Amino acid sequence: FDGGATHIDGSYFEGGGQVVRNAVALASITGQKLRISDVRANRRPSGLAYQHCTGVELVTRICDGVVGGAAVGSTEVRLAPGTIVPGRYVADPGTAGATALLAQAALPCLLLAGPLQNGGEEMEALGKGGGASAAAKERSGTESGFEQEGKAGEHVTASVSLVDYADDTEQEEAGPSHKEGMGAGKEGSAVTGGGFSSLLLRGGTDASKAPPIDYIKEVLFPTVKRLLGVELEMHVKRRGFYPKGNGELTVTITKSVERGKCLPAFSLTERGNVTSVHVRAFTAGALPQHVSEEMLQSARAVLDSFFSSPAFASPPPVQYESVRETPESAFGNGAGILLLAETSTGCRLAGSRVLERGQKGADAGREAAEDLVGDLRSGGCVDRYLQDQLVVFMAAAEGTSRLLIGRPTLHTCTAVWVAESMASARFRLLTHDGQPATNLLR
Amino acid sequence: FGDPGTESWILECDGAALNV
Repeated sequence: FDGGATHIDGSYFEGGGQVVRNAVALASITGQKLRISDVRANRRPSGLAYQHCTGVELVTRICDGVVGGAAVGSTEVRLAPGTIVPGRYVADPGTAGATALLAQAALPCLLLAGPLQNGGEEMEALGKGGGASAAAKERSGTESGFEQEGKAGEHVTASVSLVDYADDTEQEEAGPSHKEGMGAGKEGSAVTGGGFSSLLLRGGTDASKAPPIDYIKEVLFPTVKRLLGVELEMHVKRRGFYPKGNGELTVTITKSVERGKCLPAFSLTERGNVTSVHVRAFTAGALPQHVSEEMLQSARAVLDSFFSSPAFASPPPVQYESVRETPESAFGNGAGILLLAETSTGCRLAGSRVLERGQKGADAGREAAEDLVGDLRSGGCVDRYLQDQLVVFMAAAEGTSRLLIGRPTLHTCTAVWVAESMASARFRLLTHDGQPATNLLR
Repeated sequence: FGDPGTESWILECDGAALNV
């Protein structure tokens, strides 16, 4: 493994799961061997959690690679990528591990994969025979082994590893709750459709220390579509929460980059004015609906105060929505809020919270709104959560990209460092008048 | 709203032109 592998110190900067996700994604795109040491050294417990293992395994499958160390608790991951293969993939950490993070890890690879090469027949064969699973098992020789072989019409699940955004310790302590086991692999007939790559992801859709899936659907995906000229669709079939997860969603790439071509560079530097804000709070399961009302009320107080400033001659319309999830639309108990602001130049910024155990709805709503207001005040085109998520696309692109951001977050600095370590991309931070401000980035 | 220019920066990147 180690011959010629790029070494990433997993304890550097943010030192959590983001390093792992970005590094394996870039390894799969560049074809570079990768060794990550001291994985999640800044988390307790350190090492890979279930959701990280699943993410590593998922990307390994997409790039037809060989992985080592993709096991829970592992502090070293080694990946020898092969060639990215478009396909229909399924990943299930078997916990409330965040599906949003799995989608994040897989998306850059799938956007470059091109259309399915055999019209989906290849996937069907995998589902019936489990051949790919067996082959991958033989190739990778993962420590955990493959939990299941595929049967006709069933998802083929593979072995998995770990998880997280900043610190998913809480979700991961519970361990797998699905009796069918955790895994990431290609799937058979369950995801149908045309000749496009897709993901079927199970786990937590609204988990602490990770973006809620609504954020990915309403902010990341629309922004990526707009900036890169690709087409993505997400369908959330069922929300899932800590500790049992069991949420389910599909992501379909209906227009990717032509194989052999690069992602385009982009410029997102004009924020414009806020033209609308949509605030949506939901409750599910045992959490009563008045919790979402509390979230909305406290969020409204923050927004009212902000938009009552003399700076706003005409405040934007703000729409409030309280949603009561049904047993069909959500599994388990949970609540959350997302505030989405859209601007006249097409920027989308959001604040969000998943209700923590014991947390008051009013506190979650206020915090989410304060996040959004803070990001609007900064004047950037993206919120604090999107800035680091776009770094990998800038790094892979052909040409020079520019992104107007608020103060760089630790996650952004980490993503930049990983991108520069794994690829020949070079990042700079500039003030509005073009002066270097690199001390903030480094 | 806000005060663009005091708390925002341009993140600029020369991409690596990666493909597969």
